[in-house]
Amino acid sequence: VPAAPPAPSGCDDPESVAAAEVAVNYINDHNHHGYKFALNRVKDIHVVPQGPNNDLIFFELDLLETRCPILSPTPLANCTVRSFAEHAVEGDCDVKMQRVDGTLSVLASKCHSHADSREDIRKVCPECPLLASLNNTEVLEAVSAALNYYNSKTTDSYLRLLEIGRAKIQYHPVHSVVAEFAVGATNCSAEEAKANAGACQLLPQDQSNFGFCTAVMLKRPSKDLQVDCQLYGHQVRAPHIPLLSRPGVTYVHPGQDTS
Amino acid sequence: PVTKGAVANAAQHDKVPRPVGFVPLPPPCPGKIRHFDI
Repeated sequence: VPAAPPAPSGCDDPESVAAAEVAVNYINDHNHHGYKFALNRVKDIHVVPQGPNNDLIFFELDLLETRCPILSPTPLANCTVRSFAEHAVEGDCDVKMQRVDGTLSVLASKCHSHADSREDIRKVCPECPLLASLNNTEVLEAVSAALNYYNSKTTDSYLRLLEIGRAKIQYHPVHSVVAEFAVGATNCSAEEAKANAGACQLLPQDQSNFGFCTAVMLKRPSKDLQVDCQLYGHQVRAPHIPLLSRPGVTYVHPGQDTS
Repeated sequence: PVTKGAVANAAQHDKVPRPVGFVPLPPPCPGKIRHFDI
């Protein structure tokens, strides 16, 4: 029987990093809201031997939000971490793992996410947009209008809002709202939904029935609405309604806890 | 056994220039920041 590899001790030891990556995958697999998170730093690690080839591992991990919605089929390795200027969101996680004969398993995890402070961003980037509250009236108005607009143009399934992921509002030089939101396909066509949208039911919670949209609503000086949705069950974006070349600004994101 | 002379020698040894390519070991924790700190 080959001997198990030595217990991890340093935060950047290959064994520690490998275990941390298992933990991050576990956290993403068990989170059903927002975006996937990527490892930014192994903050601390404690190994408690339980017996021969049997250790408990306690991690403190710093994660960063990526651009991949949690329902996206894109592997985490291909997800881009949001930049500091996008108003980054950090996740602080405590994870308890067990390693028996070299096999890792997560026993428990507890995470808290929070957006970077507005002051931090303002210091280095006064013009950078900041997160807006997800229940902001302008945000809700933009999401509702965008989804209605999309449903009025598509010949596919009627889409229903699942959750708003991020939103930002810019006031200068153009007053605009940019929102990102997850959608689910229903058992109605968009045409059928015109008669009674309330009767439309979300299709089974298969990844192919989910999608993600980005909406840009210009409010002043001119009014305009553009929406782009990607349905994960589709290989192409349909209908494609191009976004502004440079979407607008501002965000605020509530903290999120998972365990 | 550590003697006064040995300590003095060790101190002296620390002043010897480190060989080219010498990389001091990083502290065990926290680990490196992969993207940026917030």
